[in-house]
Amino acid sequence: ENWSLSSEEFEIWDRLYRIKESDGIKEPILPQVQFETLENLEEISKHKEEATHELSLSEWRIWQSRPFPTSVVDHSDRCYHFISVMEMIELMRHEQGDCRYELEIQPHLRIEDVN
Amino acid sequence: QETVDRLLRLHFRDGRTRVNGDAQLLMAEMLKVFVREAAARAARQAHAEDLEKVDVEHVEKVLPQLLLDF
Amino acid sequence: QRLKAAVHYTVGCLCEEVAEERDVQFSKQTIAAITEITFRQ
Repeated sequence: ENWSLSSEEFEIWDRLYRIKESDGIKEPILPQVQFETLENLEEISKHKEEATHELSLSEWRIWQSRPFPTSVVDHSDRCYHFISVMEMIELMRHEQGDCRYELEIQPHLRIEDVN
Repeated sequence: QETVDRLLRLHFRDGRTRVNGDAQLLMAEMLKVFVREAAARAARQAHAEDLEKVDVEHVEKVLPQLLLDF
Repeated sequence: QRLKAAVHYTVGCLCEEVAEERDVQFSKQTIAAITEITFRQ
């Protein structure tokens, strides 16, 4: 079938890319995300814990307060929005005493808007 | 293109659903752009750390913003 | 699994193109990681 590897391609794949036990490398997997509000379409695939390395989306969260360089695809609006939120969190983390954000929006608060 | 077609079929609920050639080509191109962008950004991060070997850590650093860009 | 191998092979080839352009090398695990992300994407 055209969609799968030819024997020659398979040999290359097996030699260069396939992760074998002898390599002592863990298989990277992207963790399953559970959203309460969304029906989960993906079947939960069971992985042997020790043999896999869960790719982390949070380990480098502190780095996300600035845009990473791109190549041919620029950052999207929602990505810039994410970056600005992470930047705000970063600033809040280093604040002492009063919360600057609160002071900033406090003047605009009208209780009747809340009810 | 056939590989992409097969990938798309994994997610179809109705077995009769088909993907025409143009859609397959477009999806194949999009995935190629995605892979190259992921590789390029991770490589750039490795370079920023004066490293020649691109490791999973470099992919993880660029991953949140990469996923939001597609 | 055969489909994932096909994607993995293709991702490997694309990574090698980028590696040449940028004068870097991709570890086996990195190529597997990009494959996993692409597959889920």
